[in-house]
Amino acid sequence: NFSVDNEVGSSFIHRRLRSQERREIQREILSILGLPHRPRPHAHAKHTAAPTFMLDLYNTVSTEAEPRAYSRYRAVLEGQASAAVSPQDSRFLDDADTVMSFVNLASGASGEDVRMILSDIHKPSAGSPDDVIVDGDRDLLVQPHTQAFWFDVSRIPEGEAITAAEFRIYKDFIQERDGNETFRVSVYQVLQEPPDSEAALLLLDQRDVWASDDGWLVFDLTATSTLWQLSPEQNLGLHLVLEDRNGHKRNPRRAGLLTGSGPKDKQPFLVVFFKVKAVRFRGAR
Amino acid sequence: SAPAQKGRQSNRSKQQKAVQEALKAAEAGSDTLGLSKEGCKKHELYVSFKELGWQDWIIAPEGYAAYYCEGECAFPLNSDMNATNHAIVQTLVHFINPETVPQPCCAPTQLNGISVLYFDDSSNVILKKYRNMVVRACGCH
Repeated sequence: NFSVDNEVGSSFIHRRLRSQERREIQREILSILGLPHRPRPHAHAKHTAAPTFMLDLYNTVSTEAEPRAYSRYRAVLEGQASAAVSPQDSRFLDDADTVMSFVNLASGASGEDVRMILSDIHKPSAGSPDDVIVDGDRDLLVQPHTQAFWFDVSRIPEGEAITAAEFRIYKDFIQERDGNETFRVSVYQVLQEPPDSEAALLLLDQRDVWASDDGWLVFDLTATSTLWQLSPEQNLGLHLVLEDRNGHKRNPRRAGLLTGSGPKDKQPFLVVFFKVKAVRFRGAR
Repeated sequence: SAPAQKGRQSNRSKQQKAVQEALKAAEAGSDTLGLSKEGCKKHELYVSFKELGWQDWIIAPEGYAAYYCEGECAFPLNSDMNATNHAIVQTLVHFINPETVPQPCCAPTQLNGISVLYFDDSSNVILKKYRNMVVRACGCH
C-alpha cells in the first residue's frame, strides 16, 4: 500500500534536471516501454479511440491503478457511455500483453450523405437510385445506407500476434411508434472494390436489435484483423448495413447507431488484443 | 578441500577459533561503528511520468513506485533477509577471507509488473503490460 506523500517524497528526480539529463532519462525509460520515440497524439484528435473503454480495461488489469487517474480521466470524458468490459473482454485481457483500440479513419460518410454531397457535383450514373456508385476516394465508394469503416492496423506492436479483435459500435435507444420494431445489423469485410461495379463483400457477423435497445454492439473481427495484419493491402475496410424487418436497407442512424457523430466516447472503434510471440530484447544503450 | 588426515584435529580447532574471532569481530564492529549498517531491504523510489512531462500522451498511471534494494548482506544474516543458502555461506567466507570472496549482493527477489495506458501518434489508445517493473521484495544473492 503506497500513500501519496511517499510518492512525492521519494520521487526519482530530487533536483532540477539539466535538459540533457532529462532527455537521457526519458530515452532510457522510453526504451524500457519499447517505444522508439515519445508519441505525439494530435492535440485535439476528433476521434480518439475509445479511451473510456480502454481505461476500464486498464483499471481491470492493474489492481494498484491510482484511483485518481481514473477519476481525473473520467472527469475529462464526463457524461460518456460506460463502455462495459464484458466477461469475454476480461478473458481476452488476461491472456493479452497489449491491447490497442483503433480510430475509424474512414470519413464515415454514409451512402445517403455521399449522395447528398455529390448530388450537386454531378448527376449519378444511370441505374436504380439504390445502386448509386460514386467515384472519389475509397471511403466514398459506398452504397446508400451503407456505412464504411477503415482502421489502420499496420502500426501494431512488433513481435506480437493477434489473439482477439472486436468491432464495437454504440446503439442509442430510439423511441419507435411501435416499440417492438427490430433491425438487423450486418458487418461485411470489403474483399474487392472494382472501379466500375459493386464492392465484393464477405459477411462477417450479424446482430438483431430492438429499436429500444441501447449499448455497445460487439462484432467479432479476429480473423479479419489477423488477415489485415498479415497482408495490409487486403485491408479495404468494413461495410455496415442496417435492414428493417422487411429486409429494406435503412440509414443506420435510423436505428440509433452512432456511426461517427455523437460524443467522443461513443465513437465506433476496433479493439485488438495481442500476445507477445517472441521475447523482445532491449538493445544495450 | 578436506584437510590432511594427521593434522585434522589441530586444523579443526584452528577453524573454530577463526569463526569465534569472526563472531567477536562482528559484534565489536557493529558496536564501534555505532551506526550498524542497515541490512538489505527495499527503499522508496517513484518514477514520475508527470515529472518527465509525458502527461499529454500517457493516460494512466501518473507514475509508478519502482522501489530499489539497498543494504548490507553481512554475517550473520538474519531470517528476514530473504538470503539464499548460497548467500549465507558466501557471507561467512567473506568474513574469513574478506579479500578473496566478496559479500553477496542485495537485489530484488520478487518483481511485479505494471500496465501503462497511452496514446500513439495516430491517437489510437494502447494498453500495455510491462513485466519486472516494481520491486516486491529484496534479498541477498
